[in-house]
Amino acid sequence: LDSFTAAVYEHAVLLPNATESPASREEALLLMNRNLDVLEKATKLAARQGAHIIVTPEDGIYGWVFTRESIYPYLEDIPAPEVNWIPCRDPQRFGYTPVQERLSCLAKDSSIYVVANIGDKKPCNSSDPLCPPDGRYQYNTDVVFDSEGRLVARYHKYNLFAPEIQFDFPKDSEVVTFDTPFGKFGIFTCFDIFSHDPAVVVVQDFEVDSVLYPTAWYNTLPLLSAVPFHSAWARAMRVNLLAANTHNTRMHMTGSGIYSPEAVKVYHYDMETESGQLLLSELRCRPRSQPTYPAAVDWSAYARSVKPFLSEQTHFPGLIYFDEFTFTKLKGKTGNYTVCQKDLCCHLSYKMSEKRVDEVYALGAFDGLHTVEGQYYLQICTLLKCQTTDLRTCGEPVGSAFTTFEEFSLSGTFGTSYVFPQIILSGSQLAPERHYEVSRDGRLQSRG
Amino acid sequence: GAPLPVLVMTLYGRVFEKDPPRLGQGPGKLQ
Repeated sequence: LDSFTAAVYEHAVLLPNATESPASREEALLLMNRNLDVLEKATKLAARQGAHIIVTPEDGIYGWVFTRESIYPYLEDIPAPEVNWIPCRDPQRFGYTPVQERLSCLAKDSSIYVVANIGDKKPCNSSDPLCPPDGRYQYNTDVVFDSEGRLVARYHKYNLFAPEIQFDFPKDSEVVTFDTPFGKFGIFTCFDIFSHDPAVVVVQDFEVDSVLYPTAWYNTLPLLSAVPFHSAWARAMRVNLLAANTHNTRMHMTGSGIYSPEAVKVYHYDMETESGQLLLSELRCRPRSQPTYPAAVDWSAYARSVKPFLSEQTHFPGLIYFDEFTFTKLKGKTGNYTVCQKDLCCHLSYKMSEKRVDEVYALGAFDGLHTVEGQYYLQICTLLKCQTTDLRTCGEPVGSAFTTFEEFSLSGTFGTSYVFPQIILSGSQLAPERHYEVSRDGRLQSRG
Repeated sequence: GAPLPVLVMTLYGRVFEKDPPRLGQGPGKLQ
């Protein structure tokens, strides 16, 4: 196949009621089956529309508010795919596995690959010094069943998010890939996307064509919203990314999409309703073989080639998601600015359609270790609208803007080749690719 | 190119060599 139809379902997860004591196995299965009823409908609809594969979200079967004890009734023993198992045909082979049986039958009956996120339990004992006191490991696990219902992939999430106390870390990062008639696939989960292992490794060393990406992402403006961040990752890593998010407006969870290296094919962002959403799009099986495959970018080439713009500017600090940026205010309708922090210098040239007195923009730079809800080292150049005209609000979430930019060019002296370009427009919409481009020497710039 | 109502324009770089051994740790939200 040259192309395939991908499906992603943003699912409004039915969450278990908060109870004092853990649910019984029967109650747990009842809740999971209610979620699987919804996912089944979406999968059948996707299959009817010709989809080859459907991705459903992380925690999509039972939710995310658990302790180690309370999630136990929801867990099953999930074997390694090497056992060549079709649960729909042989449901008893690995004990009590109703969820795997149902997912397998759904894939088999609808002739579609089904990707889901469930929980794996593995017994251990005192001979294993790392064995938890309750005698078992519990893993946040992605599973993939092929169109015959065979278990073809199992991935244990490596980079657990700080609140995920119900799960254990695998001893090592797993790189899980599998081949299909429509390309080579990798898979990892949510917070893993910040990582080198497995996220970069699965793309660069294992050269997958597409990545399956179940996630339960809550949006944090201005820099960590699902659709902008995930589409930027797909663009920079130059692979297809099938991102299925959970849907919960109270927790700002929304933002699913099907992203190709060249463009955002389709995305969904909905803070208005409590409904799930099925997305479909056609993708190239092997993006690297396409003439339109984006060239590699040398992200610091341009920025290192120009002298810093030393216009009259004052710097001030501002926090974005607990990281202290160095900011400078954009004073005029047009101009050139440079702001630096440690080894990183960010250059901006811009021209606004008009300079509004009621809106303020700032250019910011951050070069440091982020340490909240995870620890990872960032180098960021950002142009953003401040929440009000008070410079102390620069970095706070902003949802709308009336100032329009006719021309812009943003670049930075990055010490990394992993830079993810984002442009978010008013209303948290993505900027269409026809309006901007990334030059090979590292400028995120307006077209034309 | 049409004028764009920009909220945020970002180049978000990750420097993996400077990461701690595991991302999924952290002191939690400072609230």
